[in-house]
Amino acid sequence: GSLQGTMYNFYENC
Amino acid sequence: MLELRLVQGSLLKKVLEAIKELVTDANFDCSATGFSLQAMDSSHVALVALLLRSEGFEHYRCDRNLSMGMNLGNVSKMLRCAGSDDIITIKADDGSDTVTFMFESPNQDKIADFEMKLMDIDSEHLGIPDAEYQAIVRMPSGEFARICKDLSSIGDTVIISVTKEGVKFSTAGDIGTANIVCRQNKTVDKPEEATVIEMQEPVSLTFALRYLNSFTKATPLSETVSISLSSDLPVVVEYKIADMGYVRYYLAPKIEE
Repeated sequence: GSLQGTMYNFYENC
Repeated sequence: MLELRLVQGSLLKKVLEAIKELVTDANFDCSATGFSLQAMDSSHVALVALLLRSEGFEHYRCDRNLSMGMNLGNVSKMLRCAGSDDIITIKADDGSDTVTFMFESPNQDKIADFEMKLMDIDSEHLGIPDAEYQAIVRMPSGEFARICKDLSSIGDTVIISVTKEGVKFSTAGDIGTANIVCRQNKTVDKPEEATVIEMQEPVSLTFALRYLNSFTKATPLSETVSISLSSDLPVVVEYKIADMGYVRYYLAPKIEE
């Protein structure tokens, strides 16, 4: 299976 | 004091229809440069970024930066009361906890005021650096919406692959599989019907179709859509808003274990 990434895997809180 | 007057009020109506399914409550940020919003869906898998630049408004007064929290379903209910040819003005007094949407009919014979209480929404703001994408596909927005809709009747996820052949959308499910290939096609009489593929290098990523289908609610905003892909980044699905800005959707890929 494959995991669903989220925005936090790619972008930082600013 | 905030007073933003948009002659093409239909754009704002379409924007709300485009984002209200993905995001429930969000902050609209007003500054001298424009009217914007950034918000994630409840699972933080997708993010929408809206920009309506101040130059696109007939009148744009924003005395100081303002963030207004709203329930997008309620905003949509109010904006649906505006005619598609109405001029829409967004007004808010400094320190007031309400926002007013004013609708004027084209011949000014009907003026409506809808006032809504603002909400306190502590939303996160993600930093999204500009990036070089390995592939950018520009295609008719109706075409993209049709592909996402058709494939979601076969499977839950789509593999989007860009090679020199073109862009391929693939899915598989209990009843079978489906592959749709769109080739670059610039020999069309209207530029908005062209499919243009800029590929720095081949790329292939897997996404959940239900998010892509909710992104396609923005189709009425633009005849074309651009899909930017890079193997280590979310896909960016962008609908430009004529002369004003854009609605951009970001979707995290499925990560193979």
